Amino acid sequence: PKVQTSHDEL
Amino acid sequence: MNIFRILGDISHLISILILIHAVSTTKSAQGISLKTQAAYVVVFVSRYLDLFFRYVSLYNTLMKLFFIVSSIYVVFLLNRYKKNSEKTNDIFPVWYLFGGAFVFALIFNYEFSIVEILWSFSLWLESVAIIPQLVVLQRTGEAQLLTTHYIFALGLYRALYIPNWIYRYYTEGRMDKIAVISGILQTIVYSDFFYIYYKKVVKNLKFKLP
Repeated sequence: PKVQTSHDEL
Repeated sequence: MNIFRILGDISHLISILILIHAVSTTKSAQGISLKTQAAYVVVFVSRYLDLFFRYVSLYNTLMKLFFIVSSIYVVFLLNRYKKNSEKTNDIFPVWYLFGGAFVFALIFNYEFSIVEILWSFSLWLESVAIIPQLVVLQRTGEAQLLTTHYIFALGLYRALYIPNWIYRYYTEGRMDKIAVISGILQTIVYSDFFYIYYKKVVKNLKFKLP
């Protein structure tokens, strides 16, 4: 799984 | 976008509307922690700095703007209705929460940059920001029903994000460790309140802390 995230949540 | 996340966001939105409704109809700030509300302003402003350089979706942008503007409005309302003569129960040393969140943000972040550190800081601060409010609730002993509904809806929001993260892990292979761990911490902070809320409110009794 990707560990880095896109911060697309609130 | 899955059902847990939408319900979580809606419950977050509703919690703020309940709070604004409660304060403006009673014209009183009693029972509401100004410290907790001021912390939420810091949470949203430090987390949503990416409004300036990252576009996710119209939904995402509008919600971010709503949370920033409404949290500032709530602080404005509380200041307006706060009576100086009232004995304050808002006594929690909130700077410990800010300091702790900042230290955690320096240790746990995805990149050692100002924006990423502030993003992580906002998550840790949010996870504990309700504590001054819970202290007020405990010291007051009895709270208005609307206040307890507000805290419940607010707690429900992060709790609903947990199944959302599990869902996203299996469908997208996505795993945001900082959000997940701080989110679980936030839900644990609420757990005692959830239990009392269930016992007193769901069973239709007067809300009273021991």
